[in-house]
Amino acid sequence: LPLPSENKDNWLQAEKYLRRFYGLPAGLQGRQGTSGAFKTKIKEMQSFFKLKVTGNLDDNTLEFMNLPRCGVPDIGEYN
Amino acid sequence: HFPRDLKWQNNNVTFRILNYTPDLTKSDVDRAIRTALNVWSDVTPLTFKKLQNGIADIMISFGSKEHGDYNPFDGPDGLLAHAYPPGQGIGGDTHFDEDEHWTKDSSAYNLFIVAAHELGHALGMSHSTDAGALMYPIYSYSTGFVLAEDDIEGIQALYGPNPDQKKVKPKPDAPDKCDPMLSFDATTELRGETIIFKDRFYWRLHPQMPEPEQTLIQFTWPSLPNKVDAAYENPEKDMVIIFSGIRMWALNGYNLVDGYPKYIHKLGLPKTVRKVDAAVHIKGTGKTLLFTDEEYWSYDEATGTMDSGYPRIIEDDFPGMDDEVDAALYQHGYLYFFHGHVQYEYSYTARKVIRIMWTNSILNC
Repeated sequence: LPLPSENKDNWLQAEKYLRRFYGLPAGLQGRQGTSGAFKTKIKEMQSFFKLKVTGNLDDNTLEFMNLPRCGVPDIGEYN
Repeated sequence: HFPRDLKWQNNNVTFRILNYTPDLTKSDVDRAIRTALNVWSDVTPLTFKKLQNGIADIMISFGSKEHGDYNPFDGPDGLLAHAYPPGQGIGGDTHFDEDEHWTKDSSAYNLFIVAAHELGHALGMSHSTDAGALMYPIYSYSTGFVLAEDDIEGIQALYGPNPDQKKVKPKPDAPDKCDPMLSFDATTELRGETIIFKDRFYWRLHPQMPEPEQTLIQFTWPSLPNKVDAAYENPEKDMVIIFSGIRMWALNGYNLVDGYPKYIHKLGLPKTVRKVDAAVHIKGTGKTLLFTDEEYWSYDEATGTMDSGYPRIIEDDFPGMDDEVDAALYQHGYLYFFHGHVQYEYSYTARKVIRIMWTNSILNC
């Protein structure tokens, strides 16, 4: 089913965040549901910020994605 | 650290400020950058020499959106700055997002604090997972010494200590919720959640989120002190009262209630009481119990007065609780006393302590 537009915005923002700070590969994600790589990267981010590790884009995780922050990636593979 | 522990091979590092933000005077920017560099040189053998022209190791500049390194900024908020690990060329370079408002206080993004963080990257530090560390990726304003033990440990692993290091007082690392010896400073309910204060941090327990979330007190309530002695919620007024020393604050959600802080003696405590150890509101009775050393008081919220006949000895009225109280909670008809790494569950119906647990079992440890 098509995602409601509000969800889609959050989704896109999360993709951009994970790509920038957690090395989510570009271009792999479908728009529907949570792909393996997407889930894995969300878990990495949740683990880093000591949030509940669910792999899901919950409110808490989104809240952290909106906080003002440094532009350097959090995870060591620094390209 | 970054992969391969990238670092400067020479301890005498050069830097240059290529341009300036209009938000601050040139001398304010110079001072913020110099003070930020001193944060790291105070605890390492590193020295920083300022160049007025030419290529320095660390080239510092302000830019917005795409600013020349194909790593664009994003307008106000969001990304504030970034820096590159030690190395040739762009290595060490530090960029600030000019679309932010840069200040030298807490009214917007404090340039010194962001610069100290970014220059940590320029020296070889990557992000820390410790919410109280300078190298934690999310901005928060704080006063006092900016480095935490975690930061000092990291930078000295790369460069060693400063041979004539002044005595520094780093911020202690964030407490570990599953440390078996963990004790609490204070606990309270807050609109259905449970808040547990420890050092500069608090854990937030939500009934639907078994994983507690650790945050800096200052991040949520900037006007509160960094250390809380006691706290309780008055649900009728939707207010949380925070005690620290001889002062108390009233919070309505995120907001500080006007007229606070006040002295705790306004509650009717004698001047000899200099600290409240724990506080708990007993739902349905309108009474708030305040614990100081071996005694406790009963405050009537409706009349705003202390009940007569107090203080009383804690152990007399709560058999089984023969310790001082660090923190107290009232949940599901039971009163929980926390002292050190032990919590006591007191049953009003049985009129005694009926169970003893680890303090941090409330944190699922």
